[in-house]
Amino acid sequence: MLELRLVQGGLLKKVLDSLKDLVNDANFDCSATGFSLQAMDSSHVALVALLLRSEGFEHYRCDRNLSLGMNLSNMAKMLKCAGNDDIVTIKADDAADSVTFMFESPNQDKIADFDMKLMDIDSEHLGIPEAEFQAIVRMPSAEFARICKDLSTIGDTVVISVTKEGVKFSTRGDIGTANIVCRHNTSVDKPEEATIIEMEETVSLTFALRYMNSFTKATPLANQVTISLSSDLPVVVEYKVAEMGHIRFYLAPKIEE
Amino acid sequence: ENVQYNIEKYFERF
Repeated sequence: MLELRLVQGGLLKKVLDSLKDLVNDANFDCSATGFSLQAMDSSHVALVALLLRSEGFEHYRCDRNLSLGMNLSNMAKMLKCAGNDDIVTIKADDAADSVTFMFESPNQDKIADFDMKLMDIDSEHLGIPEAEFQAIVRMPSAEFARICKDLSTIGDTVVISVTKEGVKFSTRGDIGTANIVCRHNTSVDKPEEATIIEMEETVSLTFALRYMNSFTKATPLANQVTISLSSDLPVVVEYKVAEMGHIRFYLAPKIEE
Repeated sequence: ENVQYNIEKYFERF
């Protein structure tokens, strides 16, 4: 038996909106730790890892580890029917072939339940080793989204370079080139407006903008995004999900051969 | 020309 009650149901809507264009079908894994997902995009270039810790739910019952295979586009359709302020409860029996989403309005005057068919999905997990990063950039998530969107109108790839000067996002295309530099800046009114650059070594990596733009669908989840870079390793683009977890996108770099 | 490897090149399956 699985029963997860999330008071901030709107968070789950935002999580699905950030995943559904990247991944078609995925297994949601439920354990005592929390509600999690690991999935690759269809071309196996990017990987997404979601964790919503059990403590973040108002009620979390998971009698035994359970894997729920869902079509994310269909799940997003169901969750769109919930109000942004609704309380969302996810329910499933141990051997169930469906999952129930229950939506309660904040003042309890409307209660809805939606039943969605589950799928059998063959998926293997990848072990993600702990890595020491050469550079970690924390910046406003809306700014990062704006940069990715702007650069993708000019080129297909972005070179992200971190030096003492700051973090530089560069692209080139048929019409010309573009460079955007963001400097370390903590002299801001609100902490979420800060750009914090921690650099052990200079690093410069190239990535497909199409994927970066897809990751920025998670922007409504968090005011800040963390971009972790190391030579020849996938970049990690992380958004916090309130105080209860995170969504991490990993993208393999394009390597000169 | 840059080469795009799959993510599996970096992370092991288990």
